[in-house]
Amino acid sequence: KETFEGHQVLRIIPKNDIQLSLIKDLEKMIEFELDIWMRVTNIFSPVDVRVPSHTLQSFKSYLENLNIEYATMIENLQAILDEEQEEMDSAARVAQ
Amino acid sequence: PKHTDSFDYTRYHPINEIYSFQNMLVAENPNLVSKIVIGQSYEGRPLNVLKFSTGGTNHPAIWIDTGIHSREWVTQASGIWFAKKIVKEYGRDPALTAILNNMDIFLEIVTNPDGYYYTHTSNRMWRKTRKPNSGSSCIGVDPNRNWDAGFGGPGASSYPCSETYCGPRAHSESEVKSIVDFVKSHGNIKAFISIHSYSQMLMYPYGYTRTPVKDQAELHQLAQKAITDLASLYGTRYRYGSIINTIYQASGGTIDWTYNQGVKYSYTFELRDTGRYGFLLPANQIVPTAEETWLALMAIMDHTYKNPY
Repeated sequence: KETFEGHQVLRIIPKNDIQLSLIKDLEKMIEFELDIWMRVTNIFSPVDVRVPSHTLQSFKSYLENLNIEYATMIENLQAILDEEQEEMDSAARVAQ
Repeated sequence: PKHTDSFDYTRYHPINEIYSFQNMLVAENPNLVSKIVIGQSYEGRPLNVLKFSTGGTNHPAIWIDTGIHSREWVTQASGIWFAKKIVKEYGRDPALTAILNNMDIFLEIVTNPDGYYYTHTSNRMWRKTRKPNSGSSCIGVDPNRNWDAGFGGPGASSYPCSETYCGPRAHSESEVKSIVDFVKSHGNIKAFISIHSYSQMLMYPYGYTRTPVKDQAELHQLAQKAITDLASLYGTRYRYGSIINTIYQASGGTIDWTYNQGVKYSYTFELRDTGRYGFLLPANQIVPTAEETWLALMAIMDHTYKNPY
């Protein structure tokens, strides 16, 4: 089972056309192994990206070098998945 | 549970529990609900569609699907809730009773069963189908880019490893082709509603072109009514408009194809939330999400019933 320990979901908000096209290009940059949750639309519309833990630092530096601001939407994806799984397991136990 | 009354609508369920829910609902309501298998997924799972009908032949119909993107769990969970709601309200809610006395409703809850099973067993983040792509080590096609409407255009990827891979050709995925064949053979579907998450949006065609649809004014006005009804319950705010203007350019999309087939009332929802949890919406928000979405669905179904074409 694939786990997501340390994966983060970042929210990026393009501030101008240059940033918009740079963010559009992210999808093709397979070295970061990004999973685009909410695709780029237009300026000031949020883009949500899941970033694996092993590319997180390099991806953040990439954004910072381009002066693209981001916020962390989900600190550790696995933690939320564990909660979800626990909820399903406990509800299933109650049912049994 | 031995009855859909004791089924737990407040939590997420694996695929076998959804299948048994569907069978129970049919068994409990033989005069209203039947199950149609419109095809098989790549891995051989049945593509189950619940048919809600009060009889008659080839009634005009409304189609609702959830879960075409498997990781969007709140949509399948809402689909289960909708199925039970229809059964509970028929004969009680005058608006729904009038609709069902004259129209059929088709509800496909697990539209991408292979992907949904995979989110429970291997990768919670899986979105696509699970068919291998020849010539690539990457699996799966985005079933919402595989339709013959601007297929392969901008807004989809031709790279098999991409989450928005459109597939080798339009309708290459059995999960998509089965719906295509059903819509064409039925021939009397008047509304088609495909439900996704997340972002809180209600959209109508087109996604593959900026050309406005000929019914834009009516679809826009109905969308506004629908999201107003939705917001009346918990204040959940939705954006609405055409796909390309509201979210992004997307080619090969479901409702672009259905609209081009003549299904005027073609809509797609993006349910909760706006990004606090994204696809991982906590289970305690399933029922509130389904309840508010139901109000928007009723607005669209009521309008469809009252505006035959």
